Amino acid sequence: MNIFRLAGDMTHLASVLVLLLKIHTIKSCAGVSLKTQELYAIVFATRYLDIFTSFYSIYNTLMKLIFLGSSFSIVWYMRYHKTVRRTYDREQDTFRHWFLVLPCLLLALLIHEKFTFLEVLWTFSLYLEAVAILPQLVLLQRTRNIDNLTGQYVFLLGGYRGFYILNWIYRYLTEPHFVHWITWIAGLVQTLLYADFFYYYFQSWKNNKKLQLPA
Amino acid sequence: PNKSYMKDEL
Repeated sequence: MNIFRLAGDMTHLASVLVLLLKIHTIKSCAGVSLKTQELYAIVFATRYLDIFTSFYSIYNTLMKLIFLGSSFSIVWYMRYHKTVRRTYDREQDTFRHWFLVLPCLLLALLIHEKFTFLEVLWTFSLYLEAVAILPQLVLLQRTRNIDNLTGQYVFLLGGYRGFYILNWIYRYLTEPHFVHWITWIAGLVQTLLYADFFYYYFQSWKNNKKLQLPA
Repeated sequence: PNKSYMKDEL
C-alpha cells in the first residue's frame, strides 16, 4: 500500500458516500444516471469475485464489501424506493449502456493476462469501469444545471483513478516486474474521459459560478 | 516470484 493508492481509495469511498448522502438525506437522485450506477454495480460484482476465495487484508475485504454494498444499494434506491425513484429523470438518462457491456466483454475475451474465468471477468470489469461514467457525463450535459453534490460525486469519482495512476507509477518504480499494461491503459482512458468535466469543474470553481457544461 | 501482484488493489 502507498499513499497514492490510499488517497485513491479514500477519494473513491468519498464519491460513493457523497452520492449515498445525497440520495438518503434529500431522497432525490435528480441528475444521477441510473445507467452509470448499474454499470458500476456490474464492475464491482465482476471485479470482486475473488472476495471469498482470496484474502489480502481486512482493509481490502472491508472496502470491497463497502463498494459492493453501496453500489447495489444506490441502484436499489433509484429503482425501487418509492420517493427516490420518482426523482429519477428516465427520459434524459437514455444512454444505451448495454452497448458498452458487450464490447468490453468481447475485448476482455480477446485481451487479458490469463484466459481463466476469474481473470477474464476481472479484465472485463477494468474495461467496463473505464467507460461506466459515460451515461452520467451525457446526462450532466443534458440536464445542464448540476447540483453541487452530483458535481462533487463526479469530480471525486474522476479523481480516484488519477491517484491510482500515480500509484501505478510508484509501484512500477519500486517493485520489480510490476508491469500491467491492460490496467494502466484502461485507467488512463478512464481518467481522460473526465478531462473536459474537470476543466469546466475548475472553471466554475475558480469563477465561483454554477457548474455549466456546454451543450 | 517474477509475476508482480495486481489483485491486491481495489
